[in-house]
Amino acid sequence: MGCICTKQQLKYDDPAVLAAETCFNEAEIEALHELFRKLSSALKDDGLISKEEFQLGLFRNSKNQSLFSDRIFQLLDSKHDGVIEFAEFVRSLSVFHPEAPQSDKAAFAFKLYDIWETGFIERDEVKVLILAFLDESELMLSDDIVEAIIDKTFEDVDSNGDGKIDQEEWKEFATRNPSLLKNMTIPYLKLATVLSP
Amino acid sequence: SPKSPNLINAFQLIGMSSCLDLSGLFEK
Repeated sequence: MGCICTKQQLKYDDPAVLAAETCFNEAEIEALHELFRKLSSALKDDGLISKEEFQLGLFRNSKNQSLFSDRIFQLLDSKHDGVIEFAEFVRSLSVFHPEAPQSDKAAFAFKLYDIWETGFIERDEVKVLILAFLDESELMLSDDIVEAIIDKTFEDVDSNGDGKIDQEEWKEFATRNPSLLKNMTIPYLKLATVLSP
Repeated sequence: SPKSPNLINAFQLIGMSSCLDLSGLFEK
């Protein structure tokens, strides 16, 4: 039994399998492994990226939290066990590859903004997102302006007017406004092979 | 027709910001 589990683990992490299932080629996966090794050994050399190591890699500071980095960590941690393992890292980062389908990027962004994971983006979630954006950007806006931005958002996206944004409405809006998904592409990933020392 | 043509919507605001920028992970 142990032998079978080991084989499954090897297969799950195997660069050829990951290459077949993601936008990366095997050489890029090897380069990502170097990056993963660096990130996952920053605080504890255990082959797993903790939230603190993720924040350290992202901000150069393990205490520098943000709603957006928390949400990305939660989505990268697809097994929800509080750490990111290599296969999760590669599979999740694939959506940020320049050649990943726009529909996959839109679906990932929807999950990111659906903070409470209800399957819809609701007014309260949009408000939390705006306030987090203002906080991170060190900007201040009056509550009236924030409410007006929320109204505008729902005018633009909530096409059936039910007060919440579903995946179809989001997909339609993102297709009409591809700049919304700009942050869903990491140009570095196309150059992953040169990241390897 | 839109009632607030001069306002930006929340997703455009966040999409243009660096809030979701993951490039820090790749910089040495």
